[in-house]
Amino acid sequence: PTQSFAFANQKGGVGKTTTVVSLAACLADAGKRVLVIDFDPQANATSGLGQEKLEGHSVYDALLNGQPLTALIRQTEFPNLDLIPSEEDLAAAEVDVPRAERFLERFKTAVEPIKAAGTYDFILVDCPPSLGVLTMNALVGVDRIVIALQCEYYALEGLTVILRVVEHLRSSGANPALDVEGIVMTMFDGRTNLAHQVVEEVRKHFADKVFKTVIPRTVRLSEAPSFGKPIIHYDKHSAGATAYTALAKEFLKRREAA
Amino acid sequence: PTQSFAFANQKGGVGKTTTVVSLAACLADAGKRVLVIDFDPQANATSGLGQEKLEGHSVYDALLNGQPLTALIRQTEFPNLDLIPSEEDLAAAEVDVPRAERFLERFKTAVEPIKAAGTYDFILVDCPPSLGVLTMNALVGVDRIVIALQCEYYALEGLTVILRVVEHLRSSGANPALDVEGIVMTMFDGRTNLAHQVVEEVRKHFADKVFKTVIPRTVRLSEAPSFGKPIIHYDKHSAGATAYTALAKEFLKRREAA
Ligand SMILES: Nc1ncnc2c1ncn2[C@@H]1O[C@H](COP(=O)(O)OP(=O)(O)OP(=O)(O)O)[C@@H](O)[C@H]1O
Ligand SMILES: Nc1ncnc2c1ncn2[C@@H]1O[C@H](COP(=O)(O)OP(=O)(O)OP(=O)(O)O)[C@@H](O)[C@H]1O
Ligand SMILES: [Mg+2]
Ligand SMILES: [Mg+2]
Repeated sequence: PTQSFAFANQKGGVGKTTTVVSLAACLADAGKRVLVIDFDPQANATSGLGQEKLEGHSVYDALLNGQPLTALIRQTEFPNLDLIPSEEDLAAAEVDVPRAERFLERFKTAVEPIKAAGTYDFILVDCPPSLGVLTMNALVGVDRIVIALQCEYYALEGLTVILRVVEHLRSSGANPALDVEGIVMTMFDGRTNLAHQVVEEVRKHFADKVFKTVIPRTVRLSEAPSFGKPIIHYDKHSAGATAYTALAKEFLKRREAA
Repeated sequence: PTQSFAFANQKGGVGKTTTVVSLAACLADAGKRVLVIDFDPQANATSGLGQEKLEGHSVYDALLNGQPLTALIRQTEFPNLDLIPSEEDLAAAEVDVPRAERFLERFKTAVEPIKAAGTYDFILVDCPPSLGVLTMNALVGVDRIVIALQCEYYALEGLTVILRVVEHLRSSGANPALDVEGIVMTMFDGRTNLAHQVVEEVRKHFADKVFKTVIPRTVRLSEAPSFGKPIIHYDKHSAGATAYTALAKEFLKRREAA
């Protein structure tokens, strides 16, 4: 069956997009069929996968007018890796979707046929840095959330907020099965005390929910998007590629054990 | 007269809050009377200035019910530096404010009395990473925008979007005087080609709009928030403190020349 994940965190710049793009590429490289859905009007996952942003090519019409999501699916240049792109105008969904009926379930309804068809092993949704209607729709429509967490103080402050939102969506019945798949520590700079303190703090409170693989801050990871390539295709032997490959292995092991 | 600035950019994690907190402290240290207004439900500027987040202590009631903003002003431990704090519940404004009358001008109306009183030389508003109602209210209610721009590819992609929003608010009459005060290049890592390329690209297109002072990526800057202190109070002799002090000087020179 198709398993679906939202990568959400209202704190900005914590590595949500980088984790979606990198992890998706590693899973595809391991032979899994992966669909990335870009839920961010910034459309960084779209350009990170080397795709054009084209007016009207986003989930907007699927959320508002019931246009089938399958019509939006694009193949990327990377085998086993497809994308539903985004573009700037998706931002209007934050204002328009709340006016629609059952506005929290628009994505859940739209993605159902894709899940039922079983075309993909994994669906990864990249969310914008907010807890608005787009992120809420993603969280209601997926099975699990993955939280990218930058090893910095402000990011740590925001963790309880997103966890409370997840708990509320579960207990309110909006998505009774929603659970935290895991917390990925990102942009870890081993030379700083702060990074070690943040990782220690998070592991202390969230123990097994925290992926063992920690993603280091590396220049190659920040360069890859300007070439429209995930890290394993931009620089296969870099520390970033090694880290995300390890994360993908850990992710698969957890999924198989589940 | 009081001059007001919004620090906005929908791209997350580009250094908006760090720039507001650091610049405000440097301006206050130079004898200017400064008010920081935290418009982000994450309330990072509030904790970055060592203040508690307290339920109900945010601009929410001022935007919705016309409660005077002056009632929310707190003195910080730093001379000449006051704060209107934020807290998580401010997030509800994104849904509630659009239902109010003249919803784009709620902040403009609320901040008018503070501007008229002339208590402050500068008002600095820290915005969340989105182009929602809170950021729009900030942009309509201030004189200028300052754009913090991380020296990275995804951040560069988003620059045209925020500039178009500013142009639209100006030409539509929502804020006819709104202009870009400047673009601050942040988290510059001189060891990477990417950073140099991004700075070159931005200077090529935006010339004088780009502040000459470039803020380096430094560990001390990422540590300061965990102590609730702006960089000049956390580590006065650090590269970050030197850079933001230089930025404050440049900022004041531009203002005096204006
Ligand atoms: N491990 C890393 N090492 C170095 N740079 C990184 C790393 N992960 C991400 N980056 C860079 O940091 C910036 C922020 O990452 P990214 O855009 O993936 O975060 P995000 O959470 O998706 O941001 P937003 O909140 O705006 O959606 C990007 O410029 C990205 O290239
Ligand atoms: N020049 C710098 N050097 C090192 N770290 C920095 C620098 N500027 C900011 N940071 C750190 O980078 C992270 C992002 O910065 P900050 O939170 O100020 O960005 P922001 O644009 O306000 O984020 P958001 O979009 O979530 O509001 C923070 O953890 C901050 O401490
Ligand atoms: Mg992103
Ligand atoms: Mg901020």
